[in-house]
Amino acid sequence: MALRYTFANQKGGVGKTTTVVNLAASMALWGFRTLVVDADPQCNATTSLGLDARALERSVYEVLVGGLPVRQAIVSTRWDGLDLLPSTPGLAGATVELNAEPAQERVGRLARVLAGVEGYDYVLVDSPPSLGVLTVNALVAAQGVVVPVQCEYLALEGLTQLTHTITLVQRALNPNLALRGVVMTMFDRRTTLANEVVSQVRKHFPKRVFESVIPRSVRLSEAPSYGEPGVVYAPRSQGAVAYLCLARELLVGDGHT
Amino acid sequence: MALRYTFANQKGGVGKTTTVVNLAASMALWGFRTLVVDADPQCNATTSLGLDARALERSVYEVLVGGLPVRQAIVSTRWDGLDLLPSTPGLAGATVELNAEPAQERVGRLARVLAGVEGYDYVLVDSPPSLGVLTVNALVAAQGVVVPVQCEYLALEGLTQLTHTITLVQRALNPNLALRGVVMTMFDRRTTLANEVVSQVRKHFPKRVFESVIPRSVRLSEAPSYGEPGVVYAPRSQGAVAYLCLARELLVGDGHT
Ligand SMILES: Nc1ncnc2c1ncn2[C@@H]1O[C@H](COP(=O)(O)OP(=O)(O)OP(=O)(O)O)[C@@H](O)[C@H]1O
Ligand SMILES: Nc1ncnc2c1ncn2[C@@H]1O[C@H](COP(=O)(O)OP(=O)(O)OP(=O)(O)O)[C@@H](O)[C@H]1O
Ligand SMILES: [Mg+2]
Ligand SMILES: [Mg+2]
Repeated sequence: MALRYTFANQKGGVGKTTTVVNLAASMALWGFRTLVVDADPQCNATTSLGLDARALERSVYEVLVGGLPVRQAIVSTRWDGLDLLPSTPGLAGATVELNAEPAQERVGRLARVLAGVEGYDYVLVDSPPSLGVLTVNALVAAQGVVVPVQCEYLALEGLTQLTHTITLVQRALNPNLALRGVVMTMFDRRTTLANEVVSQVRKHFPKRVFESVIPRSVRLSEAPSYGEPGVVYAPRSQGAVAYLCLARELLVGDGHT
Repeated sequence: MALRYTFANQKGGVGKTTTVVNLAASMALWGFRTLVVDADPQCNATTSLGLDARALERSVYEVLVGGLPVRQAIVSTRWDGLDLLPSTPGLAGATVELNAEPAQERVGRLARVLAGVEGYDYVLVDSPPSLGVLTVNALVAAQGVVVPVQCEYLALEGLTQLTHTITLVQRALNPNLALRGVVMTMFDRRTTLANEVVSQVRKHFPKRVFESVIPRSVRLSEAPSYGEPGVVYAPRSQGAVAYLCLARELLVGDGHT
């Protein structure tokens, strides 16, 4: 049974997609069969893995709302052991359609869908920058939530709301959900602000912040334009190496050696 | 009658809040009476203007959903001529409440509220990173939409969806809505990627991209931790000067000399 992790933070642009894509690619490189679920209508994870969201006929939308068996929407990527349940811009419509469902279905649909998926060691879910129905579905479907936090002052603000939402989901919808960890992203060691943010977050989430801190690295932001994860596009770059270390830290923490 | 501009882009972290706050502060510095409306439950614009969202009893939420007269929720900031209609984390609940209203009210509530506001030259609305009911309200309430676009590859992806949503709003809800302009943000001149993104966006939106390009500047991201706009906190910094130039460009374009 796969370990299912959701990457969530309603603050925009903090590195959710970049973290999902680079962790998944690192895991696949080391032989872990990995499925990325793109639950964001922006389709950034789909594009970052080299696929054209507009060209795909089946996506997580048809699975969530149209009842399509999930196996029929999953596609393989260029990399062995790395598959994708792609998104589509039309997923934005799912919010309205899911909200019309009875409560249990409204938030539990993705969990029901992913329960039927076999043959993976890891399932990593990318979510949109909101605490709406798609993100709640992703939290209900997961055993752990990983929170990317940008090393910026404004990124601190939303952490209280996010932990509040996680607690609500744990109490009412998914008692198994654990905070798997916080990843500090876009760290710029030249600024005191970044150092201050890291120490504040470590205080706020004692023992929960991954040791591997992801530096700001242009290579990581260039990689999606080539449809490749940073760890493939520029494996010796600072950003890629940091993600490989993070992947190793996560895998060791999960009991893999 | 004030000119009402909404700052929208569903891509997260592209500089919507930073642009609203710095343009508003620049306008107030030059004597234009300006109101910032924080329509994002993250409350980043409220914090960036030195106010504590959790300490305020009245916000845009009570106005939108609770029928509070807007005058009673507007607060002044430390700077003359710059007022704020603050947000609150509870605004996230407005999505559910507004969705329960009949269609016209659901999307037209903010427009109705702002029609009753007098005494300002400009009203600038900050919106959340989504195309949901709060952003649609903001688009219906505005005469112009300003689109901040980060100089990153992934930021290009969402532009088609955004222009599609703007067109829908123009056709069905607000025929007066115009694309006032696109602002390129977080430009890093050392990277070829940034230059490529700017030229792609200029091709996509001919004559609509503001000349003033906002560079990546640490001072801009430090300013919110002091509760001040960048143009006040570090007025001679690259980022602040770029926003002052952008404000001037916008004001001149609106016929002010
Ligand atoms: N460590 C990094 N260094 C430099 N650029 C980065 C880094 N991580 C991400 N980026 C870039 O910053 C932007 C935001 O990252 P990303 O899209 O992964 O964030 P997100 O949280 O998924 O955004 P959204 O909230 O819109 O879903 C992207 O253009 C990405 O390429
Ligand atoms: N030109 C800039 N240079 C450096 N940092 C910047 C710049 N503009 C914004 N920032 C910082 O980048 C982060 C994202 O900017 P901001 O919060 O304004 O974007 P946003 O689009 O409003 O985000 P959201 O989608 O979450 O509402 C913030 O931490 C901000 O301080
Ligand atoms: Mg993303
Ligand atoms: Mg914002």
